[in-house]
Amino acid sequence: MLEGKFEEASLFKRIIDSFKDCVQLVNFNCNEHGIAAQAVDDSRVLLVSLSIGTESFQEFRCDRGVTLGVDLSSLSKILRCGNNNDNLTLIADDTPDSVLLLFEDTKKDRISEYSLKLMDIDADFLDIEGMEYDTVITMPSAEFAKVVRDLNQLSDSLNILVTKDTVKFVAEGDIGSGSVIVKPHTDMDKPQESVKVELDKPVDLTFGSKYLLDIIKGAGLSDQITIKLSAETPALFEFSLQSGYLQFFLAPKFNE
Amino acid sequence: QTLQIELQNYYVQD
Repeated sequence: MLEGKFEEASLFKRIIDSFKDCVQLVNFNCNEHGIAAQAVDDSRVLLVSLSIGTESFQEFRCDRGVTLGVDLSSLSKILRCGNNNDNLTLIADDTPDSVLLLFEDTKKDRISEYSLKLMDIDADFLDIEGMEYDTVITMPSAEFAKVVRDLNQLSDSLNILVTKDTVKFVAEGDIGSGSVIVKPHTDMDKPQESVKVELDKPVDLTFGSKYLLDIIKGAGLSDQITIKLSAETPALFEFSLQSGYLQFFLAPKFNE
Repeated sequence: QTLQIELQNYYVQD
């Protein structure tokens, strides 16, 4: 049986909002470590990997593994029914055909209960563990989101070039071109504003802007984004949770 | 012209 209580429904809402636009059908695998999910978008270019550790819950128990096959658009409809600062408890039995969502208003005495029908989702599971990366960039997620939104106006591709001293984002399109250079620095007063670059090998990669626009929807989850790049494997964009993470794996584009 | 690569070019299915 699964029983997971979020202190605030807003956390689960923000997590789901961060990837509901790029994947629709998702198996949530629940066990004693928390809730995890992996899903690939229809074009098979972007993979989402989610882990919500038990520390993200106010209370959590799951004695036996349970899989919840969920249509995210349906889940979103139900999540909109609860208030952000309600407690939210997810409840499912060991072989569930539905999951119960219980919203409790802690100030008034209102309890709302919704049942979401589950689906049998036949999804491939890709082995994404153990990849090596040439460079790891950590920067403010809001700053990365702005770069992606700004340069998306010029081109449907975004080129990311990383050297020891700089991260350069470049877009070249029909109306013109644009670039943004971000340099590593440490902000002692606001560490979350810092930019850090670890580099084994310089990197020059191109990604589809439309996928990056999906990825930056995770920026509300974490002040910082970690970007891991390699010429040999898809890029990894990671937002940390208090316990767990939301990761996006994005395959690159190449010049023909 | 750029070519979008798919994930299965990199990952094996578990």
